[in-house]
Amino acid sequence: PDRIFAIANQKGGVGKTTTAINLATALAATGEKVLLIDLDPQGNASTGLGVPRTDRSPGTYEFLLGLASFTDSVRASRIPGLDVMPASVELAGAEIELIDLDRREHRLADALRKDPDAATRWTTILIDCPPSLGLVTLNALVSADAVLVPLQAEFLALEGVGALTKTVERVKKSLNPRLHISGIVLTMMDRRMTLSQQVEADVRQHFGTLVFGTTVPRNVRIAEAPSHGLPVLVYDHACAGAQSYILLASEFIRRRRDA
Amino acid sequence: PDRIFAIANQKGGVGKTTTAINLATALAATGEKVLLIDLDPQGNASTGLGVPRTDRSPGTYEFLLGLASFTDSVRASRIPGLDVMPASVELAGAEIELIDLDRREHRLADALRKDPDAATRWTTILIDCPPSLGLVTLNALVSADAVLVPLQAEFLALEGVGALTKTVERVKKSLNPRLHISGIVLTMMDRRMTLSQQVEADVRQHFGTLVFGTTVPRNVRIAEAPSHGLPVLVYDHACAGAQSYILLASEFIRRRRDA
Ligand SMILES: Nc1ncnc2c1ncn2[C@@H]1O[C@H](COP(=O)(O)OP(=O)(O)OP(=O)(O)O)[C@@H](O)[C@H]1O
Ligand SMILES: Nc1ncnc2c1ncn2[C@@H]1O[C@H](COP(=O)(O)OP(=O)(O)OP(=O)(O)O)[C@@H](O)[C@H]1O
Ligand SMILES: [Mg+2]
Ligand SMILES: [Mg+2]
Repeated sequence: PDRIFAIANQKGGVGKTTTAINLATALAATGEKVLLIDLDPQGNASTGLGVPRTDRSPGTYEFLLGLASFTDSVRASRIPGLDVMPASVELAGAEIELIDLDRREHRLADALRKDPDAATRWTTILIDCPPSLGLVTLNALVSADAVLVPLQAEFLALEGVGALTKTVERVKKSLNPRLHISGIVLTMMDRRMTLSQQVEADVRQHFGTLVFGTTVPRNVRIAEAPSHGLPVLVYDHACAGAQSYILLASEFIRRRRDA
Repeated sequence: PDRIFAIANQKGGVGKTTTAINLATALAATGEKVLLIDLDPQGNASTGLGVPRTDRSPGTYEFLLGLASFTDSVRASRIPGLDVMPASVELAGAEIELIDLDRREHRLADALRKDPDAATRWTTILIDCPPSLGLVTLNALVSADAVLVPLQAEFLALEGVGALTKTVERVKKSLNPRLHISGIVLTMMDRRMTLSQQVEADVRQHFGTLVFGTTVPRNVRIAEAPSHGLPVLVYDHACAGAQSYILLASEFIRRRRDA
């Protein structure tokens, strides 16, 4: 079954980081060994898991450029069973620094494969991507078995899905033949709003069973959690946001088993 | 007074495009001649102004790479007094294609300066930036007199402001000495939520008068407008979202006059 997932969408602010953190936490809670790789120079996934700004090197930047080993770049998070490879601001420079390197799209994939430890230590690896389709995101798509696409239930976000599916197809053809879209998750859904309902209807009509049955509601506790350095699953387990991510994780496990 | 503004923030989904479209529309409504340059490969500003996908070339991509003249790359929008330079998907390739070019950070600035028409035809030029601090955004920062920063009233968005102000300082020192941050606009404010109130208090304490007095409320009519290819100012003039952008435009004009 698929083991490495890129959480990607070039549209900004659609819930990539929130989905990466909470899906990782929920999977760890079921006893899986999970690694979350933060590939976004903003470092929001590192913040959301409580990794201090002063403890982010070596991290993804060093690992991608071959400056640090896998073991040195990974740390335990506050969540049992969940490790994190944090992102520091230096990662912003990677987009340009990778250009002149050999196998520039394969750096992450080669580094993950080189380390015998990586193949067995974690049952699932999630990669949180920045809001772009540049070389850093390309590295995630080349490393991954599958792409999970968080999609905000709004018109502008819907517009960008075509460009993403085209990019996945291009990567599949030329760089990573096993890559496919494992699923689309509707986020920030507000069922009272006709806009959310319309977008949901459009997406389900267009993408069918690719769209998870579980949707994530807009819920302020989700937006509050990162300021405490905690996933919402830990910050407020009983809230609607946390409950939806628990349901999402069980659907994720079921879909992966049946794939 | 400042004439060219980059609407920038590397955090995704904070309201850059929405602010660029509606501020441009409101300024045009006061009789100014405005140009909106869409520098985001997603082309959301072009969509929000109703430019069909089939009418986006030549646009920003061709202009940036010197493949088309200024006049050919600009079109009238549906809004009187507002012209637009649209973005097509090809722009996604610009991040890599610019790398090997001479004066790669200055391409947009040089092209704007080269055309005598540009200096007089528009009283204000707004540049909608993608959610990153790569070469395309750098081109906007080198061309601009000032940066307007839309800031979502949420914790993760607040985190990224430091990286943006550092980048602006770096560009000011090495590439564009006139660049400065003209203001920070709080977007998607929900006054009922303590999170929004806390972020607003933090931002005003930290940035003082740099923060616009006008804030933009979260308002579903704003999210509906792009599906009609219209700015919310035209789609639903009386709604709270549209009214806040009218107030924002008058504060923008006042601040620019008094600067
Ligand atoms: N379901 C939700 N309800 C309410 N707020 C949410 C929800 N999901 C995410 N948020 C908040 O919305 C903002 C954007 O979410 P997030 O940062 O996860 O998106 P992203 O796609 O990772 O953004 P970027 O493109 O910048 O990487 C954050 O402030 C987050 O806390
Ligand atoms: N004040 C608001 N109230 C409600 N929805 C809003 C508001 N401002 C923007 N939106 C919606 O939120 C989403 C994000 O806004 P927008 O696309 O303008 O942000 P952006 O910063 O340009 O995103 P990106 O980083 O992808 O370029 C859009 O669907 C938009 O319609
Ligand atoms: Mg993110
Ligand atoms: Mg935008």
